[in-house]
Amino acid sequence: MLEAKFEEASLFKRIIDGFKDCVQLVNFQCKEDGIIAQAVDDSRVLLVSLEIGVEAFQEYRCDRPVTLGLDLNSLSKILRCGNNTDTLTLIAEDTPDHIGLVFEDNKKGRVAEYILKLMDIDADFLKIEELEYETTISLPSSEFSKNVRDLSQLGDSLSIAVTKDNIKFSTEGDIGSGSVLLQPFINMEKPQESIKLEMESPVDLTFGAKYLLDIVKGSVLSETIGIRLSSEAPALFQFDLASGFLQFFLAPKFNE
Amino acid sequence: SGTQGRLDSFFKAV
Repeated sequence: MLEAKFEEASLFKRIIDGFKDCVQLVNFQCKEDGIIAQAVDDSRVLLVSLEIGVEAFQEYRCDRPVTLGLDLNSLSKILRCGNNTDTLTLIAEDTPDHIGLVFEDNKKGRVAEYILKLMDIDADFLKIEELEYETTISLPSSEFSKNVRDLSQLGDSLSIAVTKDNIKFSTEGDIGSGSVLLQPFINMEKPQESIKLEMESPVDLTFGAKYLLDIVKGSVLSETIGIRLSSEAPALFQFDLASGFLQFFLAPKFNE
Repeated sequence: SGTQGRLDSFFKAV
């Protein structure tokens, strides 16, 4: 039996909104210590990895490991029915063919119950090795989103180059080119507005803009984004939850 | 510009 209660439905809504546009069918693996999910987009370029720790829930109980195959389009339809400040409880039996979603507004005594049929999703699970990264940066997710959205208007590829002094986003396209240069700084009063940079060796990687446009949707989850880059591995873009994270692994483009 | 890499070159299915 799974009973997982969010204090506010808005958290689960934002988690799903953060990645529903790049993958549709996702197996959610529920265990004693929380819920994890992994899915690769159809082009096998972008991998989404989600972890929701027990602490993210107001109440959490999972007697036996259970896999919930969810169609995120269908799930989103039901999530839109709940109000952001409702509590949301996910309920499933040990070998479920459906999941229950219960939205409760305790002040009004309003209870809304929905049932979502589960899917049998045949997806392989990719083993994510402990990757070694040459560069780790963190910056406000709003700053990252703006740069990706602005530059992707000009070109379908976007480069991220990091040296010890700065981070440069750039693109080139048919109508012209553009770049944004950022320098690290620490904002003591508002740490979430800081730009941090740790670098072992410079990197200069190019990514498909359309995938970065998917990744920035995770910005609804966190004020900051962590980015880890290596010339030898997919880039890691991470949004931290109060307990858990939403990660995107993105394979870079390369020159032949 | 450039060839798009795939995740399968880096991660193995388990």
